[in-house]
Amino acid sequence: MKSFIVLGLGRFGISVAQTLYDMGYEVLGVDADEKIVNEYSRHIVHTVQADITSEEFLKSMDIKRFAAAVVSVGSNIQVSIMATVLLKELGAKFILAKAQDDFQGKILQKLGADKVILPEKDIGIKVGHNLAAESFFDLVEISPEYSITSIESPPSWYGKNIGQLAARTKYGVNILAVKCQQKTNVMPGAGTVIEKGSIITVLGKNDDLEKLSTLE
Amino acid sequence: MKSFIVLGLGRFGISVAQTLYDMGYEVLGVDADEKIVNEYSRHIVHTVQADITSEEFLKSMDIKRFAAAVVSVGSNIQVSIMATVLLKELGAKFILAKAQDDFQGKILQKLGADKVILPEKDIGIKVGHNLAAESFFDLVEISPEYSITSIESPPSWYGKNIGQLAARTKYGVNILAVKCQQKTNVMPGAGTVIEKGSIITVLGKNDDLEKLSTLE
Ligand SMILES: Nc1ncnc2c1ncn2[C@@H]1O[C@H](COP(=O)(O)OP(=O)(O)OP(=O)(O)O)[C@@H](O)[C@H]1O
Ligand SMILES: Nc1ncnc2c1ncn2[C@@H]1O[C@H](COP(=O)(O)OP(=O)(O)OP(=O)(O)O)[C@@H](O)[C@H]1O
Repeated sequence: MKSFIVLGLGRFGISVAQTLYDMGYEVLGVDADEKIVNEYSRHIVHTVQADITSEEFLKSMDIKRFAAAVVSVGSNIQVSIMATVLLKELGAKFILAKAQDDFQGKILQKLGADKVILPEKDIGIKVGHNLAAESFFDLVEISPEYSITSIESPPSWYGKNIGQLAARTKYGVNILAVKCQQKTNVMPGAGTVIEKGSIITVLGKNDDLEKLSTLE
Repeated sequence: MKSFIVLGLGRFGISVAQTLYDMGYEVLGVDADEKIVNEYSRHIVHTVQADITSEEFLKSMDIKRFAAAVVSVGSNIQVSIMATVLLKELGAKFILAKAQDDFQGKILQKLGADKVILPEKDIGIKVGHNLAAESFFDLVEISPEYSITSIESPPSWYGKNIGQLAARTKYGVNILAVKCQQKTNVMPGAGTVIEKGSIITVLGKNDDLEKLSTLE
């Protein structure tokens, strides 16, 4: 059972902690603010009040037992720098750090962060792609040329089944899932019928996905 | 050619604007700060200095011509509320607004925002899933049971081709792409060989993906 330590329970930190906790993983949340520590003990159970830049505290945590350590204090570069350096020295397996801008991110990576997150920038890129995809569903880039996205079924597909559509041959896309009335059919068989209102998850070249989203 | 208007060029706003601009879409960036307007005119070309809460300004923008309007001023709820309400009245096709917390997000949705983004919270959820996925690559949930993730090729797969692996029959997963030395082969043919160090993007049930990531 993997366990994680989250240092700093701001909006980003608590979101990571809560997500992991809800998935069933063991999470330890750390914050200097007593009110926050008490508030979140009802949500992720294991919280402790401490200064994340304290070497003594971090040494007492047996950092090596965590699959990853998340440094989620973005507004104070000194705090995140110190915590990152200490975690690296204590042999943390994987350090993920939140940063406010590219420069801060570079510094943290040079000092040992394995991955740096810039929330506003990273989500901005995702949102930009979603808006362009016209369907406002998740768009995942598989490679510079290919992506996975969800589109509303083109009207000309209503009543046809996967076999008849021959999507790969005719449209160059691979149909990964068909969602109809809240029910999602993943890796659908050839007999699966597309209905009005179906949401189709497809994989293909960006140009082909663009063409498909404008198909009548 | 779709065009977008981004109101507020903070880190989130400029990231959305830059992403859309780099994809070839027409973007208009608006900010009250002259320095920012000049700075970004070199990056997204069309920027204008204005107060996004000014009804006169928004009326002069012919808001209906934009595929979407992004309200990206998160720190001042009054500004984002006013801008959202005005955009709704002017018939904006799609309003995406940035919010600082769930409560602010609810208010904006009630006032007309079609989609609300909470950067720290939304990216925290994504990061939580990536950390749990063990491979720290993108994990996309297709449905409550199925996800798409990238894993390092299991050693027992080295030297085998896609046809020999029969991944769907043997492991219950659909191989969507194989990345070898920076080169990504999407919708790989049966003859594609898996090499040491290959990164494989797979679709399957969460339990099957978990088993695969621990395969020898
Ligand atoms: N030295 C420290 N030791 C422990 N906790 C700290 C320390 N410094 C800050 N914190 C805590 O980290 C949390 C996040 O800090 P802060 O709000 O400065 O970062 P942020 O990156 O702006 O947060 P958010 O994720 O909400 O954007 C706060 O709850 C704060 O109490
Ligand atoms: N009424 C307004 N009209 C036009 N621009 C504005 C207005 N209010 C704020 N801005 C601009 O919006 C930008 C973002 O504002 P602010 O920093 O308050 O939001 P933020 O959500 O914290 O940004 P970030 O995306 O960096 O987190 C700033 O560049 C600011 O000049």
